[in-house]
Amino acid sequence: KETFEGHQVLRITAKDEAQLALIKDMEEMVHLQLDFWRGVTDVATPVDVRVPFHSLQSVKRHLESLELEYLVMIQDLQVMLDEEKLEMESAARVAEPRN
Amino acid sequence: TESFDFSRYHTISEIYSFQDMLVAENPNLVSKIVIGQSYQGRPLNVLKFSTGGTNRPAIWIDTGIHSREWVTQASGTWFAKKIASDYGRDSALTAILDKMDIFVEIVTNPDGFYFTHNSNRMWRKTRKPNPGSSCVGVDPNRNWDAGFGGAGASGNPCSETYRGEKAHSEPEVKSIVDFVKSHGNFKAFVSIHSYSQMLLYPYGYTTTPVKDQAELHNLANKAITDLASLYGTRYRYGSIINTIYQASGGTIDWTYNQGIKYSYTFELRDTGRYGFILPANQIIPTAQETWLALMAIMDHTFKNPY
Repeated sequence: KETFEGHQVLRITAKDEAQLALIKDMEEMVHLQLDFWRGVTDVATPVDVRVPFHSLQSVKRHLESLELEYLVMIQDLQVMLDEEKLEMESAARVAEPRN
Repeated sequence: TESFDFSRYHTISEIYSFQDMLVAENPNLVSKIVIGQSYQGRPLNVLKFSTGGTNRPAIWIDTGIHSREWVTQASGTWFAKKIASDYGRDSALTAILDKMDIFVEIVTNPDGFYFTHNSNRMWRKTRKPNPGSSCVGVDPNRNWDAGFGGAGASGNPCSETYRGEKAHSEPEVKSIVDFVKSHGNFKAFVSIHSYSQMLLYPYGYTTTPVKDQAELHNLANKAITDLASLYGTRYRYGSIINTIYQASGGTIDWTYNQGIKYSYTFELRDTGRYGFILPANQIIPTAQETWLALMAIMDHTFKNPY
């Protein structure tokens, strides 16, 4: 089972078209294993990208070097997935007696 | 289905059971058609809502072609129940169903959906192995014969937007293609994704505007206005290539080129910061607001025969 411990989802905001192009370039950086949840569209729309733990430092350094603004949208993806799983399980337990 | 909990996420077997229950409860309205099998042999179920007649003009709705977009399968389940419940009660829907059929495919990528529950929550593609590569699966929204192989899709099997070896290589796609062609009378086709809050019409593979652009644009505006009336969720709208990015081999580009004028694709909500793991308490609000937009599209299709 694939887990996502330490993976973060970053929300990147471009100030202008030039910055947007820099984010677009990141889509080609295969070695970073980035997973674009919401890809590059326009300046008004932020880009969401899942970053594996092993790429986090490189990606953040890269963004900072290009003066690209970002915030951590999801701090630890696996924590959220675990919460979701628990929620599903507890809902299933509640549903059983009714059935 | 009265005890089905729409406010939580469900496994594929629970959704399959729901479909069978809905059919059993509404034998004069709902039937289940198996249009094919996924690569791993799961049935590709489509619920048909029909009040009679043969080969009536029809509306197609699919959810879950990208398996990790769980709010779409959950919304599709809600839509199915809503159609069954509202027939005979809601005058607009009743008028539509008295003249047209509605088809709903809730789990369009069942292998991927199963995989998201059991192995990798973030899985998006199909699960067919790619010869010569260790990477599995094809992006089923790049696998259609509409600008296939062009820009905006990848030829690398390890990419999330891998287009596949050839158009319609994926049984999940080919089954819809065959069904739509053999039916021959679809008038609207709505393919539902999440997230980023957009309502889009063709094209994605070319900047050439579709000949019905003005009408599709106005209808999209009406649909997103209706949608926003419930919770204020703001949507953007326009052609795929102008609103998101170039994407070749997409679903609704193919359906439009088949002559289905009212071809749309949704990106449902994430008003917050959850993306594909939108909390379950968002399912019903998402489905409710999307339903208003769907009704706008269905009603327009009904009132503007072609």
